[in-house]
Amino acid sequence: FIEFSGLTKSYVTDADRVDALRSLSIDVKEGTFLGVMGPSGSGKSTLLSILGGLCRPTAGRISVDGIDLYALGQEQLADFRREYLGFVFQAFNLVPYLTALENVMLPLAVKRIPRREKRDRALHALERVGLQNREGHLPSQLSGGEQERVAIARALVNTPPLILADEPTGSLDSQTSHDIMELFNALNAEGQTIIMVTHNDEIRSYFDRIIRLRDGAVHEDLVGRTR
Amino acid sequence: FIEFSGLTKSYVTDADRVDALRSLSIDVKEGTFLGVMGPSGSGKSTLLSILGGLCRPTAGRISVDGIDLYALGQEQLADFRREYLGFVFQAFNLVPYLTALENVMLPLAVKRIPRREKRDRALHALERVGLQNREGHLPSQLSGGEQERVAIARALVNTPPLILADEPTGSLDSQTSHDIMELFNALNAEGQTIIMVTHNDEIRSYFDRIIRLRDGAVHEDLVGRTR
Ligand SMILES: Nc1ncnc2c1ncn2[C@@H]1O[C@H](COP(=O)(O)OP(=O)(O)OP(=O)(O)O)[C@@H](O)[C@H]1O
Ligand SMILES: Nc1ncnc2c1ncn2[C@@H]1O[C@H](COP(=O)(O)OP(=O)(O)OP(=O)(O)O)[C@@H](O)[C@H]1O
Ligand SMILES: [Mg+2]
Ligand SMILES: [Mg+2]
Repeated sequence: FIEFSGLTKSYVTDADRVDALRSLSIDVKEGTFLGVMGPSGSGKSTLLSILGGLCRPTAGRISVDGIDLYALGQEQLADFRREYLGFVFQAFNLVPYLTALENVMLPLAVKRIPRREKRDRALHALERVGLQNREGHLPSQLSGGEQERVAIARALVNTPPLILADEPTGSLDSQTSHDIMELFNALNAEGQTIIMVTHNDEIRSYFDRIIRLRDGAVHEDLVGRTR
Repeated sequence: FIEFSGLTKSYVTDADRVDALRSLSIDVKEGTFLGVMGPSGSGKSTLLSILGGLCRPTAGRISVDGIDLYALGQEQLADFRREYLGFVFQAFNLVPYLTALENVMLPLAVKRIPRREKRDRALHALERVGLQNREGHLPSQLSGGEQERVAIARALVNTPPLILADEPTGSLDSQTSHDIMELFNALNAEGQTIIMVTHNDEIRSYFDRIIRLRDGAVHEDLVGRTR
């Protein structure tokens, strides 16, 4: 479903060059619940943004469902993201002047369904993350963990075939983290492929497979739920 | 050292009213390493921002080192923050157009010491969080955990008597979290009072005392390091 070979990313700033990813080659089957772990700075967010068509690799190829991502033009890449992806950003990236409900409705913006149904679907997504009673709040009127859950609801509202989540439990307490993992588990059981970056060891048992990065390379690749 | 009585905070939006803190009364001795825990939305960040003079309570009084915080004028409150506080924000709040080093130098801005010494102190603070080789990067050129550590270094560079840290390990892997907690431990041993909001159970043993909030009230108050 997802294949990358020789995937490399280097960032060049005035002062230095950072080799964030060093020639990664990985295959991910459809329907996998994949965990990506590793120390701060090991390249996890970089990998996810390349997978999400948000960051052009320095070298290497990546295809999702047979589509060579970076061979697409800008417009086609935007279409790809809209059709295939739900993305939970490490920094949430909520629109500050839209309410929680309006933020969750964003991925439905260009769908040709009635506005009323968009509202209902968004409200349902907010219920699934426990935030139906915060629908009218702006991001600045929400706690850290509430903003994170709005970002999660937004990624799910479109039921995309591929969910990329960058540390979706980073701002949540234990109990809420487990509720959220149960939600992702249910979506994975319904067929959605999920790639989740996390540094939370407590949730490891949810993954079918765990890839550990270190300094931009694969340090460990474990398959199988009995861990 | 810190005393609040009847501390209450209600947020009123168009749609509803949220009672974030309900009449809290707590005393914190100088030199304490206090952990504040509790579910998402229980009022932890609200408590911390009131303690930091950043958010006016709806009712109740709070004094730090004998100073009645909200009896001060705006200018005096700013002086108080500069003299007494190091604050690590849940969302980091780094200045986007300043490098990591310049961000860490900010609390030294109005100190009458030579610029060269400000640079040295800031570089030393970055070393303590393992980021000396990222000094020239802008926040957008740093990973999530690196931005978090720059925010921590900035809070420490002034060796303030009171450190308020809102989930300072939220974006860090286990190993880096422990390194950061060892750093806070060392500062506490040198006499700094530290109040840390966290949802990370793994680091509980570092605290002298743990207050658990639930729906804006104290649910549990545990003293003593043997837990
Ligand atoms: N400006 C605001 N306007 C309205 N409601 C607010 C505002 N800020 C916070 N709230 C609400 O107050 C409650 C407490 O918020 P607070 O940020 O203190 O929670 P928290 O314990 O830090 O949560 P988290 O662990 O998710 O960061 C939340 O339910 C939130 O929705
Ligand atoms: N735009 C950029 N310019 C320069 N260097 C960058 C840029 N973005 C990231 N980096 C560097 O690349 C490395 C990998 O970053 P990345 O965000 O992928 O790490 P990560 O594994 O997600 O870390 P964390 O767990 O802290 O979020 C980091 O060391 C970071 O400093
Ligand atoms: Mg990251
Ligand atoms: Mg908070």
